[in-house]
Amino acid sequence: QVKVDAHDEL
Amino acid sequence: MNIFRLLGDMCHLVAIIILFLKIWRSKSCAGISGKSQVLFALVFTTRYLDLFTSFISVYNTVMKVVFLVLAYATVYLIYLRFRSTYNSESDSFRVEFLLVPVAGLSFLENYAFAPLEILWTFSIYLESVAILPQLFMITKTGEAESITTHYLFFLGLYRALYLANWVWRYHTEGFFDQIAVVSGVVQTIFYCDFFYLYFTKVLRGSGKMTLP
Repeated sequence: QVKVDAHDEL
Repeated sequence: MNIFRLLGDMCHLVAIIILFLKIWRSKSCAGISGKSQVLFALVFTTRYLDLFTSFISVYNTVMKVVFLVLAYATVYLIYLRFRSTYNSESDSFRVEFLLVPVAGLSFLENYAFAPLEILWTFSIYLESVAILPQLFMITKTGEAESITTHYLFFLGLYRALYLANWVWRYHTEGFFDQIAVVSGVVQTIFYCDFFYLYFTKVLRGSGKMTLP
C-alpha cells in the first residue's frame, strides 16, 4: 500500500 | 489545506522569489551557494514527478510548476548568466557526502519500494539537508548580505510553519507522515542557529550578518 497522504504537500 | 500549510507555502515562494530577484537585479550571485540551489532543483525534480501521474488540485499543480521553473531559473542565473560572480572557491561543501547517504537511506527507509516512491523519499531526505552548503558557505566566509539572510529566514519560516501544519493535521485528520515529519524536524533544527543570529544581528540594523 503506497502511502500518498503527504504527496498532496509541496 | 490549513492556514499553517498555506502560510508555509507562501513563505517558501517568497524565499525563492527573494533569491531570484536578488541575483537578477544585482546581476550577481556573490555569497550564494550554487550547490544548495542545484540540490533544491534536484529536490523539486524528484518530488514533483507525480505531476505526470496524479492530479491533486490546480493550486498543487501550479505551485509545483512555479517552484520547478524558479529553481531552474536560479541555477541558470548562477552557473550560466552570472557565472563570473559566483564564489566557487567558497562554495566548497562536498555534496557527495549528502547525496550518497540520502540516496542510500531512501532505498532503505521508504513507504514502498517503487521508483516514484523512492524518488519522493529521496527528495524529502535531500530537502532536509540541501541548505547545508549555503550555511557552510556563510560560516566559511563569516558573513552574509542581509538580503541573503532574508531568503534564509523565509525558508526557515516555511519549515517551521510546516511543523505547525503537521501538528494541526495530526489533531484534525489523524495524519502522521513519519518520513516527512522526521525529516522536517531535522531540517528545521538546522535553521535554529541561523534564526538566533538573524534576530540578534540582522534585525538590529547592521547591513550584513557577521558571525561572532
